[in-house]
Amino acid sequence: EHLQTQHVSIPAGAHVQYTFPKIFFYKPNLWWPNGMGKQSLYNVEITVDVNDFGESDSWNHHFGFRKVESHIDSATGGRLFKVNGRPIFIRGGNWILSDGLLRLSRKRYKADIKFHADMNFNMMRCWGGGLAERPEFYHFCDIYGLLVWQEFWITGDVDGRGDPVSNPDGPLDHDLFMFCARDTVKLLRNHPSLALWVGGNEQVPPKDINSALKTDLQLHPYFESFIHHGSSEEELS
Amino acid sequence: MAEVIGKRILNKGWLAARSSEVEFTGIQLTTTNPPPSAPTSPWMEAVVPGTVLATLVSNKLVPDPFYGLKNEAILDIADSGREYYTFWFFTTFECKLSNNQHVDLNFRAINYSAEVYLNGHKEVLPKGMFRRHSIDVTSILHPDGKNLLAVLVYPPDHPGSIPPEGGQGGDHEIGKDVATQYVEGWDWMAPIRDRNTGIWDEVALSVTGPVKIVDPHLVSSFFDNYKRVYLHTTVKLVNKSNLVAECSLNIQVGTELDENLRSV
Repeated sequence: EHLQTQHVSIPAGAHVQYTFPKIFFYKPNLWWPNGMGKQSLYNVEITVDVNDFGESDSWNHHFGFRKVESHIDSATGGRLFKVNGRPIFIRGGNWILSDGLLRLSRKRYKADIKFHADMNFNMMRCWGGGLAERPEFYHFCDIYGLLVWQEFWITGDVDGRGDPVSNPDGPLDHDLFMFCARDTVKLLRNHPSLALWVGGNEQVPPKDINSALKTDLQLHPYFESFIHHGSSEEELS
Repeated sequence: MAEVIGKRILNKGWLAARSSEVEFTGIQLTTTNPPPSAPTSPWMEAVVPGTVLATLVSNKLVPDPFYGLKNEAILDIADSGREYYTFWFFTTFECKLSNNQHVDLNFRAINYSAEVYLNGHKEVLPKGMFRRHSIDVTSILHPDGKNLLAVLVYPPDHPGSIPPEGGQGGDHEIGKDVATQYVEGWDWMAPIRDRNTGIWDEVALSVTGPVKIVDPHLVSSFFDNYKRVYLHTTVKLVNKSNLVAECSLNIQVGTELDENLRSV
């Protein structure tokens, strides 16, 4: 049941988007943050074989089944998280990058992130003035159960604050910002540790960027339908 | 022997040189006048992935900025000008394709923009620190020999300057670019002199057949208190050939048991 083959015909020179029929799992092992349970990971492998050629390309990724929810608590103003339906008390740390000269090795990421897990943390917040972290960072957060709060690149440098006063309208090229944001989401979106995208550090991005981010990152209508039309037993990814 | 389908990382054998000290163009560097394989000035061994400053530190041309106050001894880009931290990076690689194989040259991130030269062919990589670049180089590769790759990397457009008293984000100019902003210094960090200019993430070749898989998307949905779970998978497929491709598209989900064992 966890192995599926589909026939696809692709015109010459074409780019096509293909959605597999959904694959059913009965009680899969869930991915839990550090301290709440195991970080169960499945290996998803996709291959494409072409007639008269053989295997043309392959891709694989560790995937964890987990559902992350959060909302702003009206009483405290704080953000509350649930993972797989269970409330979680966030013990987080701020993160900028592993090395100011960007010598970002797997070995270094592994040591840094394991250290955070050993400190009993369950979340790392990637500050908006630093990096969109790399897949290797997320890989080890998947392995060690660190949820990631990833901010886009908006800080006091781009909001009209500071002395001298910064540009009040964000980066000069808003289209470039959005291109980078979309590409970054595609790079990182399959990691179970990725818990939350945030527009920037301690503020709201310029109106057009904020609006575009919210639109692009909203749930696909297919999954929205579970909310509006599903039975009470159905839950949302 | 033909290339194996898959990814090959190019992280070894890179050289670097300050652009103002190189007399050749990118076309010349990747055809008639490559740097010597044993680097002589102005060429030096480069740290890729890494920044220009990482390469300079590695070659002991500047002190390590993270020891004591040694960062003060490194020239800031505001004082030197952008050209001082504009660097060539150079490497060679072998890649022999069989019939109907294709190869992309992938940069997972460059800060801030670049010109890529491969065997005398030029490609301009647009601005932006947080974007991937993928170039189909199938028709550019030398079929039987060594391929020469040179990358001219430019710093951010607005590296800014650091006020004498330091402060949060220097003069904030870096925020005009889509780049990391701590590099002008912050309350917890001294300014990074090259503003993290460089090929700062993975460089790789990806060899495929006629059809390539791009950016799969995995999503799960949960029902009945997590008893019933579905995996939803979408992929983009690119047919690089000039014929219709009849494909078998396979997805397999297994449980990792150990390094090389899995159950299906």
